[in-house]
Order: sequence, then C-alpha cells, then structure tokens
Amino acid sequence: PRPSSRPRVLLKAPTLQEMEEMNIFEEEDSP
Amino acid sequence: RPVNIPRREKDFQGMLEYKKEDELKLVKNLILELKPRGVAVNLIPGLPAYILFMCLRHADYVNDDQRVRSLLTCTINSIKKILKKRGDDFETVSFWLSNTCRFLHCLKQYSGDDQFMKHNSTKQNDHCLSNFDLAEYRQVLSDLAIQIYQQLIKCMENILQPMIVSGMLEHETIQGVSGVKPTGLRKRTSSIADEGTYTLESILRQLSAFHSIMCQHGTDPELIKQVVKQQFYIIGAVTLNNLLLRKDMCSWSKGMQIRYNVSQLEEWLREKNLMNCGAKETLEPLIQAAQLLQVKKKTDEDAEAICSMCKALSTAQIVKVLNLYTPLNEFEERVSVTFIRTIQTRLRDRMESPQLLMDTKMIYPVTFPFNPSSLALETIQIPTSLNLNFLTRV
Repeated sequence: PRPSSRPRVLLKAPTLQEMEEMNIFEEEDSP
Repeated sequence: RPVNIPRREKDFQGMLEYKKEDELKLVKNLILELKPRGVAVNLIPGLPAYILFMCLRHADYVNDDQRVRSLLTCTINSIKKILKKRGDDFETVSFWLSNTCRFLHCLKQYSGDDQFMKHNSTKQNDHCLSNFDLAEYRQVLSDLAIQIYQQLIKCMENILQPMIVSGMLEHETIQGVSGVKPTGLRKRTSSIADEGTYTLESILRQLSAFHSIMCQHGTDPELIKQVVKQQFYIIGAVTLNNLLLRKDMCSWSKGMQIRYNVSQLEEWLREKNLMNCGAKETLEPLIQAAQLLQVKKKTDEDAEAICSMCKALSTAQIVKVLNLYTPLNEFEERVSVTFIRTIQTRLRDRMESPQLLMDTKMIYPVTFPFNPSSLALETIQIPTSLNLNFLTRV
C-alpha cells in the first residue's frame, strides 16, 4: 500500500492533436 | 544477459531509472528503431510497454511531473511517428497496437484505483503509482489505440481485398458441380493470370498469418476477436456486393460453392476457437444469398419461405439476386416476373434502407476490455539487443 493516504495529483493531458503539435522530433523532421 | 549487475530479484522495485537527456534515446531505440520482425520476435509479449511503464513509475516515484508528462508525450508521439512511417506493414501496426493496449492496461492496473486492482498480487499493489493520477493520459492512450486499430483494419483490408472475389466467388473447388457454364455467359476474364489467382485456401492462409502475428505480439484475446469479426465482415460484404453485380455469379452451383466456402471459414473459426466472436454472424447476408440461389423460386409457398429465410437481406438485394438468377441447365428456369412481384408485395412493409450494396468500409466500434497482467515488474530483465544499457533497474 502507498505510504500515505495523500491523494494523487491529476495530471492534465493535452489531446492527441495537441501532442502532435509539440513536435519533439523537430530537428530530425526538418529538411 | 541482463544489462545490470546481477542482484537478487527481491531487491528490485520494478522501476527503471533514466537520465532526462536519455529520454529521446529511449524512444528512439525502443520505439522508432525496433523492428517487430527482428529483435522483437524473441521478446516477451508487451515488453516495450512494460519497459516504458517501469520508466514512468520511476518518474512518478521521484515526483517529477514534468518528466512524467514528457515521457508520455514522447512515447505517444513516437508510436504515431512509427505508424506514419510503416503504417502499411501489418506486423508493425499489430505490434504497436498490442503494446499500446498493454501500456494502457498497466496505467490502469497500477493506477491505485480499486476497480483495476482486483486481480493484483500484494507486490503489484505495492507498485502502484504514488504521486500522479494519469486518468486523462489513459484517455489519450485509448484514443491512440483506436487510431491504431483503424489503421490495422485498413492494412488488413488492403491485403485481403484483392483475394476475396477470386477466392470466394470465382475459384471453383467443388468438382463437377458447375462444369457447365450458364448459357450465353462467357467466363469473365480476370486481370490476374491463372497461376496468380487467389483461392479460398489463399484467404484461409492469410487469415492464419494475421492471427498468428497478433498472437505472437500478445494481442489481447478480446481484441483479436474484434479484428476477426471485422475481417469476416469485409469478406462477406465484398463477396455479396460482387454477387449482386454479376450475373455469372448468380446460379445454383455458385450458391453451392459459396456455402462450401462459408463452411470452410466457419471451420477456420472453430480451429482457432473463435466461434463466439460474432464473425460468423457477419456472413449471414452472404449465407442467405447463397441459399436464395439454391431454393425453389416458383410457387407462393416458395415466396413465403424466401421471405422468412432472407431476414438479413434487403428487399432490393433479394429482388436483384432473383433478377440475376441464371439457370445452368434445361431442368431449371429463370425466375418469373410474377414471382418477383409476389416477393416485392410480401416485403413492402419492411422498414429498411433501399441500399443495394453493403458498406465495405464500415468498421465496428472497438473496445479494449481491461486485461491485467500477472507479470511481476521486478522480474523483468532487459535484453542487451534492445540497446538500453543507459537504463538502471531500481
């Protein structure tokens, strides 16, 4: 069991589309 | 050989530590450059998903929300990227569908949410995420899994489509039934040379190949069932549509051949223990069309029998088959106009769409039922072939 009863923090997630827009492969993808 | 210095398994907590700057290297080696047909063949099913989850657990353990977000975004984008690049390769798509689902199952199983912990061991409960609730990310992963599923169906359809008409309708395996061609019909010339013609056997072999790849990737059994149901729907819809457009396919003997082919498909389902996945039911319109080719079509009683038998066919489809029906020999007759009118009158109150052809692009909605794993994270070792020696077992 978890050491404390502290609630977990909800991480807000971007949508799939928004994720794609933060292009992590920018350098690799650019011509 | 494990990457790390051997330690007793009980000392591990089922996490993988990595440096922030190694994150891109992690997804590059584990997602972008992993060949499902090469190194991945010998991996335990779902290993990439477990590795990614164990890295995520460590980011959660050190309470670094930026790291958790970044790893999840990087993982999802890498999976999308590899599918953009190799989306026409069934093995790649199947591999990432099963791993995406496994990753999603891990996020649920170790979420700390009671509804997903029922089958966990005590140790697995100890391994639940400590700091973050990733419910929103689970939704994003589920959306991604739906996209991958649809891609898998398209991919499978591209392979299967060219085989269907030839294997289900044109190729004749029952000897002596239709040696005589219907009068006035010439053999339809096929664009495929005879030696390249697909048979029912080719279709069955292809279905087995798809099935074996998905099993090898550890795809959830419930998901395999949905893929198979969709495959059978496509086979049934494409076959029926072609039958409805070709006079040379509307004869008593073609009805016989289709029924034989359907029985072989059912036999395949039985062999794979997939009789309860709803696949057979998707063939019902085709089965009824084949029966319609074979029953008597003369008296009022025949009309009544046809109307109660062909519940999965629309009036337009029934009438079309009757109009196209072509006798093979002097013992048979064309279907009379009066008989067709009788059928139309009997069916006029049916509430149905007037559409003649089936929608071959229709995809059944997919679901990913939760499928927890009994695998103990602390026992997972990383094969050196994955080039992940920058990860440390914790």
